Amino acid sequence: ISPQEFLSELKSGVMDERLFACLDSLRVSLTSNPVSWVQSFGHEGLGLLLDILERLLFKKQPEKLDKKNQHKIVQCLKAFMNNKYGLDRILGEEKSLALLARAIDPSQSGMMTDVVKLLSAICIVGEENTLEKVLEAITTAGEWRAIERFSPIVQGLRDRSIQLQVACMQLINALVTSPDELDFRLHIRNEFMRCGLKEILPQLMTIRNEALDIQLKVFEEHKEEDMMEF
Amino acid sequence: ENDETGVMDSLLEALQSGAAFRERRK
Repeated sequence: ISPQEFLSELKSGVMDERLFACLDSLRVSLTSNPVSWVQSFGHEGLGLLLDILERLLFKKQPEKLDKKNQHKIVQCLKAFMNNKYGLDRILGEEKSLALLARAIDPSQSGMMTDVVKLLSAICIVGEENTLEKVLEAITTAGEWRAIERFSPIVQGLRDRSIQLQVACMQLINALVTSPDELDFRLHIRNEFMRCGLKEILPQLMTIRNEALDIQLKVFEEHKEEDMMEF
Repeated sequence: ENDETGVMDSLLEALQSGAAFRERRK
């Protein structure tokens, strides 16, 4: 299927099962085709994907299939940014960060795991202003839900899914590690601690899991280094 | 460089192993 065929399908306002089939096929195409194919699709396609994700995320009463489609778009975005072109496009598109932050939803464990990982990667790969944009997007999503901005991430640490717990710890590390200034790092870490991280850390340390151990060790090491610097 | 794929896969691997954070702190 050519990029143009996907574009016309997405533009036609296709929904539900047909949208799911289209997105599933798009994800495979974005993964298996050369970057030139992704570029050809991305020129117009990224905007279309983001528009559909926005519509699904802001739906008042999303149905099960809407949630599946949300997750499928996140997977398409991941495949889209698996090359420098796609990553730069996503980083340059403020709406993409806003929607990814909005998709941090502890009631959708699978999607949240993917979203949180993508945001961690974006924080690490980007410049300092990228981190600020990610934080701004997380803040806006928190304001929209009328909750503390970091509370969905901390809530993810309480989830039964170990993958989500690891991913959330990764995002915390990415947010805390990225600022160049010590004050900024201390501020973000303290905000997470006040938001419930302090209570949950001892519980996380009792879980035997290699991937989680790595993230907890990173968190502790950086905390100690920052305290020394302070 | 623009033809390279696997950028996100490598980043996610580096995050998982902790290498990305060590690199960042250097």
